[in-house]
Amino acid sequence: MELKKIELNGFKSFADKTTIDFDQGVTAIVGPNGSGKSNVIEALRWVMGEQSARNLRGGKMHDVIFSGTHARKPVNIAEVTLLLDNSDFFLPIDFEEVSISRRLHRNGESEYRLNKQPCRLKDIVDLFMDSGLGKESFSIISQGQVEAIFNSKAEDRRSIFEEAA
Amino acid sequence: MELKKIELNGFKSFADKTTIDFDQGVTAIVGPNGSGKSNVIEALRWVMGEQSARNLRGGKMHDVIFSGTHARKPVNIAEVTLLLDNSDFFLPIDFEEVSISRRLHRNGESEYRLNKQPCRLKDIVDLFMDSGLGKESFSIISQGQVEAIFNSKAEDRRSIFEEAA
Amino acid sequence: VSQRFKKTFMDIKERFSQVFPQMFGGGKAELKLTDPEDLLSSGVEIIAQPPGKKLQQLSLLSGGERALTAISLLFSIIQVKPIPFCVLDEVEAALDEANVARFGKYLHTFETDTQFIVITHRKGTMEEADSLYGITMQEKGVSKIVSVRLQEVDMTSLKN
Amino acid sequence: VSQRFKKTFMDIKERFSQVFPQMFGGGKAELKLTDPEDLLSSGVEIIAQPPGKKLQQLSLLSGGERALTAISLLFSIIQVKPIPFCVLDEVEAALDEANVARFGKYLHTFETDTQFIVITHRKGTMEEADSLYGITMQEKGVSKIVSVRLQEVDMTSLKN
Ligand SMILES: Nc1ncnc2c1ncn2[C@@H]1O[C@H](COP(=O)(O)OP(=O)(O)OP(=O)(O)O)[C@@H](O)[C@H]1O
Ligand SMILES: Nc1ncnc2c1ncn2[C@@H]1O[C@H](COP(=O)(O)OP(=O)(O)OP(=O)(O)O)[C@@H](O)[C@H]1O
Ligand SMILES: [Mg+2]
Ligand SMILES: [Mg+2]
Repeated sequence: MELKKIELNGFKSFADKTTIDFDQGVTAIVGPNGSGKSNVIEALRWVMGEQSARNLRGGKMHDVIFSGTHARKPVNIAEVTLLLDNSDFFLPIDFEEVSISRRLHRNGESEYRLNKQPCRLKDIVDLFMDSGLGKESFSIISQGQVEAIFNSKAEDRRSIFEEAA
Repeated sequence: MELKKIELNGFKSFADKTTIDFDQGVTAIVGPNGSGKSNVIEALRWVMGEQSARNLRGGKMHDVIFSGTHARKPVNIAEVTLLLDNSDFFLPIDFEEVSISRRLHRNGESEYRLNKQPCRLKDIVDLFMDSGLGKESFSIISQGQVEAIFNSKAEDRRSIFEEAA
Repeated sequence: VSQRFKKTFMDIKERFSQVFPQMFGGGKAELKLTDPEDLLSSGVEIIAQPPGKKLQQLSLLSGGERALTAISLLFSIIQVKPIPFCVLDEVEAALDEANVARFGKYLHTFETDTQFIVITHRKGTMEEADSLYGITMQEKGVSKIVSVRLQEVDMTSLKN
Repeated sequence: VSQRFKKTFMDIKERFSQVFPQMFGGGKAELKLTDPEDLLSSGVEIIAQPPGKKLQQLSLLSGGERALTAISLLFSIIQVKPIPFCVLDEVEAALDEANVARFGKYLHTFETDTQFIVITHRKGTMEEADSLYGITMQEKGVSKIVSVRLQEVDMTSLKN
């Protein structure tokens, strides 16, 4: 299974539709402080079903919608689409290519799509959870979190091995 | 008031007696990971009267005594001496030069000296506290602690301004 | 369940004892069960010994040594239980140049098993990347993507 | 007491609104009392707006922006209430090169008022130092000091 591309539109500092293609191997994302690199990672978390605004550094979920600058008005919709190559059927869904979309309106309405079909947030969350890419997996290590693996007590660490098991 | 020099002997990774002279202006300390840079900062904290082993990354206070390597035996005493230029009498003590020493034996015995005269830990702690260089001052920002100023709730932050006041 | 936990633990334990010295250029480390008799609730202890040093509690390690130990453990876990992709946001911030070089090279040992997306300011990591994207804010407050060759990387975004 | 708190607060508040744009090359920031009516127990809120961006809660700032805001606040505090020395252990780890350059230069604005001791891996900070000490472990596990000229700095200890 591979990430093929992610499209951000109105998500945090990505006011305009922006696409990042992912190749095999190692992709590095670089840029100055505050340019939006961690925002890309949060877009990935969000489209994979992140339910806590705090895990996206916000107070409320609508903090992810582009809120404008001195020169630009805010927008009313944040949308992220993720395209995955699933030809090994790693994700338990009968498609060789999987597209996942999430949209949030400023009025609070949310829309979720799996291969263009409307679905529930739960469907997206379960898809990743059932394939071992859920919240407890190590698929995303956020900024400042690398040592989180140590901060837990020895007893709490066991959940790492239980998840892996 | 200025730091003139610090001498470490048997303190953490400084097995042998080591002296660092401080000049005016900006002194930079560099070196590879694990070489001992933060240990120097902790030696300064310790000789200024740090009472918590946890603030020195240890479990017990005797964790600051050089514990040996494959090629070297442990030592039984850790000692740090700090020399300060006090010609502006910033420290409330009637000396133009102030020397502070702290010693810890592996058997748990401690010795403290102010200008070569034995004193109590409290005398050292009070000297710095009364001159505004106590625990709440910003004289030492440890590794990973720069954002600590934000992590506190708005109500807790006030203590920063109370200390400064 | 506890059998599966034990097998996974033993596999990760074995890998960790091999990955750590590769990352540190020496030394050793291990994972220990706090209570081997009680597999249902035993915790896991991490013991690390950088090259040439004596075994010490994790708290006494330096900032860079802790980060590299955590990275070694993460890599061990995903070698035992592969995930298709792994995203790392500035995990090597505390490492010096020599350690960044080993970290960067190690990313390639996963070959096609795991796709890595790394956010980094470090030249050493960038040099190991197969592809490089730059994020800029030419218009203040608005992020844009550019695909870059290493030579073109805006030097002001590098950490030197 | 609350008068003294208020005076100190106002002084630091004023300085912070000047230091922040110097560090960020623009933008603005302020300190606000959560309860101006109740000086005895009011908290302090930090509001920061990097250049060109809209005012946002601190949590939405990037890693580097947060570090630089914290550094600006620290510098403001010690300008209002000078301390003779200030020791910084890798406080600029999250900053990109442009921000490190501003940080390094700013250290000199304190001149003889405050002696700075900085632990750093960053070339930009080293270039601003008046004197440089290297710590090495030629004998494994045993630290030694060497006084260095910038050109001699062991490149493996630099963060690039
Ligand atoms: N809803 C939003 N609308 C507009 N801008 C936003 C929004 N949410 C966050 N931002 C901006 O995005 C920026 C943070 O971006 P990000 O954390 O991705 O930076 P970064 O490139 O990771 O930087 P660093 O190298 O410092 O970690 C902040 O300046 C913040 O103001
Ligand atoms: N009591 C002790 N005896 C011997 N060595 C010790 C003792 N306490 C700590 N150390 C060693 O000191 C080293 C840590 O040094 P320090 O934290 O100063 O490194 P550093 O130069 O700041 O590195 P980094 O750049 O990674 O922050 C560790 O390897 C630790 O094992
Ligand atoms: Mg970031
Ligand atoms: Mg350190």
